[in-house]
Amino acid sequence: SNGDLPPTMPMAELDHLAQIISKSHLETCQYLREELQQMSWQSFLQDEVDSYQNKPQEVMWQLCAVKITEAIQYVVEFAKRIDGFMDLCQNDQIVLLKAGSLEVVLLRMCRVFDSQNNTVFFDGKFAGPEVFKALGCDDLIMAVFDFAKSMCLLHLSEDELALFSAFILLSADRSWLQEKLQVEKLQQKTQLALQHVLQKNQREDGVLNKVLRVTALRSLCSRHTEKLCAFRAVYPDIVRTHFPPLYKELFSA
Amino acid sequence: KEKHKILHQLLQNSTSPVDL
Repeated sequence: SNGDLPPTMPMAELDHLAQIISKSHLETCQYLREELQQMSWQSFLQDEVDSYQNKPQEVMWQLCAVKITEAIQYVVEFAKRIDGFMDLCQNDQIVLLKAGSLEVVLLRMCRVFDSQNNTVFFDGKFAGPEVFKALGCDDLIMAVFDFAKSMCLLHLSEDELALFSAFILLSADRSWLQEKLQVEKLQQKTQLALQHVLQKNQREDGVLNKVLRVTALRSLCSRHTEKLCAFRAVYPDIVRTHFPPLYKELFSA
Repeated sequence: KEKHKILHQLLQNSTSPVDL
């Protein structure tokens, strides 16, 4: 509902906020679109696919944990550059990042996803879902690929994706927030800026679709946590000694 | 704080993967 939104925000302020968030997104997006386009023909060859598929489960899990952690470091940097984020208390910064950083990684995945070939940029080349077979999480991988494909269909511009990512990161309904009201204000401002940009881009009819995707994002992230729990139950030492400390802080605590 | 040491460090750091 828009009932709780501040009635108006000056157009110039909305533009300014959209510009800052868009700039922060571009500065921290890990790969530029042009770089990705140049690499788009580089898919894994069959023997490379075989080599990923033949890796022991724990080795593939570790590799994916490292890649996710790298992507999350860029999301943390994005968060730091969102107007007002660093003014929140540290507890809330941590709560928002713990709950939202993987969701933003998944949102950003549409930038590194090739819908035509159903491949995603991973470990230097474009990989299909079969590359991740050794993880033993086919259902989750399929769901992630389907999500990326559905995001790609929206053809979000960089500024729309930037604002949507910030909107997700600033979700005021996360558990354990201490200053919920302040987060709510930031999220509302971001939502207004997103609506403003969508209207400017003549795409206001897509807002609802995008907001609905929040449920899908949350479900993917909780499924990731479940899979990690199951993996950790079998390989507790691998997680403890070989997984990136940041990944453990975010998902394993 | 101890539980989220790395996150705290990343939030405090002025250097980032973006600058490296």
